[in-house]
Amino acid sequence: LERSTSSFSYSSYHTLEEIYSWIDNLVTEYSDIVSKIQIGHSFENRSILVLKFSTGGSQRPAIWIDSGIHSREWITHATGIWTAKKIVSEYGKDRMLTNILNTTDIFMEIVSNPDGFAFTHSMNRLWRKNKSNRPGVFCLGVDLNRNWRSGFGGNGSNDNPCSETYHGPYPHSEPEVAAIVDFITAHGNVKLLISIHSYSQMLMYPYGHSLEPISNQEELYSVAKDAVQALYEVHGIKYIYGSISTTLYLASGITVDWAYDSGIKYAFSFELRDTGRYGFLLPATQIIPTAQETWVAIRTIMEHTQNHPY
Amino acid sequence: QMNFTGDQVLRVLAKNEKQISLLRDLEGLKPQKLDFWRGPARPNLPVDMRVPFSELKDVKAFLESHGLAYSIMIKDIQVLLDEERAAMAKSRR
Repeated sequence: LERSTSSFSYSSYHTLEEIYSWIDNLVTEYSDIVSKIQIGHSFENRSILVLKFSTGGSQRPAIWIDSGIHSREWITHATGIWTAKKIVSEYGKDRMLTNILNTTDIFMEIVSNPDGFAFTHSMNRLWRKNKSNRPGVFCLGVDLNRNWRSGFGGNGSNDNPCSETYHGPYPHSEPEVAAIVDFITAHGNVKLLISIHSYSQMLMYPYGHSLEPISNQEELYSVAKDAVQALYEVHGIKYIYGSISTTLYLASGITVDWAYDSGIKYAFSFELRDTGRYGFLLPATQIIPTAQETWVAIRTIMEHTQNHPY
Repeated sequence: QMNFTGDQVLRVLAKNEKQISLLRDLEGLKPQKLDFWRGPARPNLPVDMRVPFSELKDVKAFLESHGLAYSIMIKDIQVLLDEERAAMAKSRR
């Protein structure tokens, strides 16, 4: 296992063990700004870890970023790792980020579906769901992005346990979702939530479960537009943007709808690269360019959130 | 490790809502066989589906018989998976 974050290869994919070891190294090397929190256990009893970037204070407003909720979307974990390293490296240098961290905490959950992720390395690279099973149910796993309370069980989700979009027996039934819900609800002061998926180059905001526009539609549309433009200027990758139900399709029981309904006004979901050749099997050579462009978009959204407190 | 030798990812460009609905029907015709990487959404967005080798002939016949234009995005998934594993091993070394 790597023994420091500087010898860790950010341009290759890693196993769960390597990522968890890297997390411990990051916390050790940058203990003044980042710590590790365990927010729960997965269905197969793996630790669910969150990095907390903070310069102190108490009950500060916070930003939540998660990646990897669909386990086969490896580019999202890799982008999360690169982004976490970027944050600790840029604090004190990047004025905007430094301002944010002087008043706001950032929470990052890099592997939101550890069981599924381990399974993509051990048995099935194309596994998407978690690994829960219930008596009498033949198929494994729930789609963790269909298990959230808002719109649960509606269009764009499936009640068939063998489906890739199976929503699970009831809202928040999955420990991986319940851990985030409990953490964010207990914190009570999260102002921005970003959920990172792949692929298809999209930046979206609520709702997924309904075609009804949210009350902050115009503002979130404008933020998405700015973020996508900033992302394009890095490597020329074009994104489309808008609400999930109008940009992509109806999808119910998803993270950002729950976040928005829980009072988190700024809630966005990324669909990162591929540009149409590799799908979920994006070559590792594209990790760093993808992370670079994604960071600029995330930074744009964070800056807007910082400048528009609520 | 599951082996995906011969499995392909087809990229389908549906021209209209009718063709989108046909793709949704196809999913129903082939339960647990087709794995939509990009699900049927709207005409201007491509639909990517992983088709197991054993289903390729049927699925391509269905697409062609309904005038659904498609291309082969990934010709053999296992080749990419092997490359991915080799890249990880090389990086680890």
